[in-house]
Amino acid sequence: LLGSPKIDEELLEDIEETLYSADIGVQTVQEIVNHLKEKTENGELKTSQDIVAAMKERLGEMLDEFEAAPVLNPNGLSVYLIVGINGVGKTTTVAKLASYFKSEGKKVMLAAGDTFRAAAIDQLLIWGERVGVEVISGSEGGDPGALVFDAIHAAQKRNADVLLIDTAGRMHVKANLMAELKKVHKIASKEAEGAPHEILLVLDAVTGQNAVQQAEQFSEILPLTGLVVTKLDGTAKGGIIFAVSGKVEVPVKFIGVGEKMEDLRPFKSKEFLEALFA
Amino acid sequence: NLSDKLGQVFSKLRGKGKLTEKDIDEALNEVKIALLEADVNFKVVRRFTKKVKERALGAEILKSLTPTQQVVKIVMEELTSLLGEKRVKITVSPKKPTIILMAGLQGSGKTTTSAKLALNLRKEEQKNPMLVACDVYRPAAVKQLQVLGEQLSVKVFAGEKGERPADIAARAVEFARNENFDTVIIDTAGRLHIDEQMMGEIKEIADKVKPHEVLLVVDAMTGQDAVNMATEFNELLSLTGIILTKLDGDARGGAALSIREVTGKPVKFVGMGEKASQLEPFHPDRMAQRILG
Ligand SMILES: Nc1nc2c(ncn2[C@@H]2O[C@H](COP(=O)(O)OP(=O)(O)OP(=O)(O)O)[C@@H](O)[C@H]2O)c(=O)[nH]1
Ligand SMILES: Nc1nc2c(ncn2[C@@H]2O[C@H](COP(=O)(O)OP(=O)(O)OP(=O)(O)O)[C@@H](O)[C@H]2O)c(=O)[nH]1
Ligand SMILES: [Mg+2]
Ligand SMILES: [Mg+2]
Repeated sequence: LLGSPKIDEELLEDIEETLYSADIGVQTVQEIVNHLKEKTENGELKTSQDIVAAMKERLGEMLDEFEAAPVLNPNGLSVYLIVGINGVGKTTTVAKLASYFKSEGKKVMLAAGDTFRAAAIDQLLIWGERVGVEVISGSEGGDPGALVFDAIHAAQKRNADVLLIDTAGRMHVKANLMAELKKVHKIASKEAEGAPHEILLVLDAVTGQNAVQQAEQFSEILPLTGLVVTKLDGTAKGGIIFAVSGKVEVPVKFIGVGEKMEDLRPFKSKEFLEALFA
Repeated sequence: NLSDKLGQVFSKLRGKGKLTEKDIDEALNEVKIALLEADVNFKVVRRFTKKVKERALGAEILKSLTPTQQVVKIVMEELTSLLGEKRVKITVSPKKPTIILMAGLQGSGKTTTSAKLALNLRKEEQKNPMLVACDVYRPAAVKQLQVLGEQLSVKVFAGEKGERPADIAARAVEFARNENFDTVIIDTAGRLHIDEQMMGEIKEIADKVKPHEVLLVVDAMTGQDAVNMATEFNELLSLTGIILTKLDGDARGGAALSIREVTGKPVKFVGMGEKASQLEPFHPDRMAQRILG
């Protein structure tokens, strides 16, 4: 095998740097690098352009099954549960989703399921006002399960099309908080046919490898149906979704690209990949 | 964990007197992986492992330590020294009030940490702090700080509708001076380091009130982007310290190392939960242990 072609060391370093700095993670980066080394050594990839193209292709394949449209209930109320750790952008995403569905002609209502954090209810009430949708809220410190129960019944009574439930941020390592969320989910599933039709885990694009733990732990207690990656308007590339998609088979449905109600886009893997290498 | 992995690398080194370069490279590859998995910035990892290699090369294997222990010892020492000293306190200005400006990306924990800091300074340093609500954008941001202030019986200064954050801050400092508050903590809106307008705004606040402390609030789970944003905030505002939040999660916290390495600023506190009492001093040795995994 003497003289079999090898990837140029400097190109390899550049590739590693590009992939790592996008938060793609050790396991995935090593997998891609080994794949490229193999293809170079067997002569399949000849030039550095070939190698870079093969890298992009490989990443594209990984995201193949990873985009999906939001699910709506054809027969009645669609209930969405929005979950995630503290500060990732859940409440703002709820407002954006409300604006999105409203612009599609849907009658939207919001449920202020964060009954814990200071001014969380106020925050959602203001958003509801701005978007022009009704918000069902209780008092701060109230039981989130009871709030969800009331919100679903109010939404059904008002013939709403979509009910978006905001929840309190919580660390996935806190068993009691995760148990509370499981209870909220159970209530939602009992009170509306087929609910929740979407359980969206919100991930912050700035997050490093911990996103994998977040996705794993949340999917352990809830049957997640989608991911939302926020703050992609920053310099973080959100490459963590490669590692997340490997561990938890849940598609990315939306991305957040700003703080205004219109800053939500359906996730398109092709665009995402282009932005990764921009 | 890293010790186990290094143990495997070195299990074939029994009886050798010195670590060869090849042995060290193999061990350092494990260190590199551990640090990258912990979210330490790629370039920081490269510089760090180079430094460790220099120390490890030619190091005699001490009779009291195995090669694994030797390398881990060097790595731990380098990590701990890079992470800095513990218990670096908040500056106290001889001319009151001491002004503290909080800065950081969206959702990093600034508002919550501002309240925590007020409680900490009152309890631990017998200060009489005042909070200033300079986030005029986020829905109910001012209310959030007011609710926290109320829970802690800490005065919260809010501005008038439409007032610029820099003017609110200036008026707040004046108010504090007249009402004998010895510390002013200014909460600001979350912002992207690439948002020229918002970065210009926080620069305006800093220029107007000349803070004694400018603290960058960073989420412990921050990935590779930590270096980009910390560099920008530091170059614009000359940070005086870092506060690492959400350390009660299970993020390894490698961002702390990256930010320390590129800014050289001390980590003054860590956030260990949502309650106002959950602010703790930074322990570099514990952080090093956590990063290595
Ligand atoms: N730049 C940017 N900021 C965002 C985006 N999404 C949310 N934010 C900001 O992130 C911060 C936190 O957003 P929230 O919606 O309060 O986050 P949350 O998950 O509900 O927070 P908790 O309820 O406290 O856990 C706010 O300042 C938002 O404006 C985004 O896509 N881009
Ligand atoms: N578990 C945990 N949660 C925290 C910690 N610090 C802050 N939080 C939570 O993180 C979320 C965001 O905190 P905020 O204080 O609103 O963050 P912020 O930086 O002011 O957000 P913006 O003003 O929108 O940029 C809230 O749910 C807080 O309760 C911490 O140390 N641990
Ligand atoms: Mg929220
Ligand atoms: Mg805030």
